[in-house]
Amino acid sequence: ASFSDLHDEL
Amino acid sequence: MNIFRLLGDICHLVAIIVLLLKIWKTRSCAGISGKSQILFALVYTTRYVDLFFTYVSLYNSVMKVIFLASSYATLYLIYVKFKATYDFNHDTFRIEFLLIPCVILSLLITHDYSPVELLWTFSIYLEAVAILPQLFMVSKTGEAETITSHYLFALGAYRALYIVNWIYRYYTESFIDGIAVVAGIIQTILYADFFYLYITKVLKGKDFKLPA
Repeated sequence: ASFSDLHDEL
Repeated sequence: MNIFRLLGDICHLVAIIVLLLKIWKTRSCAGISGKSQILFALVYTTRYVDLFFTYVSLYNSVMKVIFLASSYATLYLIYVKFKATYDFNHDTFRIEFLLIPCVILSLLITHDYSPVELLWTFSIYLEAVAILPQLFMVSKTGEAETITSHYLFALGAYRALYIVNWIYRYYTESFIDGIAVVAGIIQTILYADFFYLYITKVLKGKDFKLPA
């Protein structure tokens, strides 16, 4: 999974 | 997005705004740890580097810009504009004792070794301990202005709400990120005694003073 899929939180 | 995470982000935003307003209105950063604010600016800088090359949502990007801008604005107020009111005698926590272990830990325990992932992991670990210089300063002065205690409460509540968000996401999306959860639990535990004092004192209209 891409970075923004893994880290969609602030 | 879920209600717990939204409430958490709102608490986070409120904390940052309350701090900025406190310093701006009272024209003083007495009782505020500049070192913690340096660490928070570092947390947002290392975590939001993806701001420029990934797009999650308008909300996500707007909040990141607000957090980055307000954390640097706070640093400017503390170390430039109201430098004369900065209580450097009590803001003595050695932040290198936080930075170095976080760098090492982010190299030992991380999802992968791409630069942006390492920066994200470092920011998660650093955020867990970034409040320590501030809590240390409050313990040294033995008290905190009421507005500062509201700032700390909102800041502590934000990550506590994120823990609820992670539980919710685990059961609804089977999504879990062990690094963020463990660091978030440690971060929230660090506020435990402060939460106790805040609820037993400040909410009863008393001053926030540590038992002598």
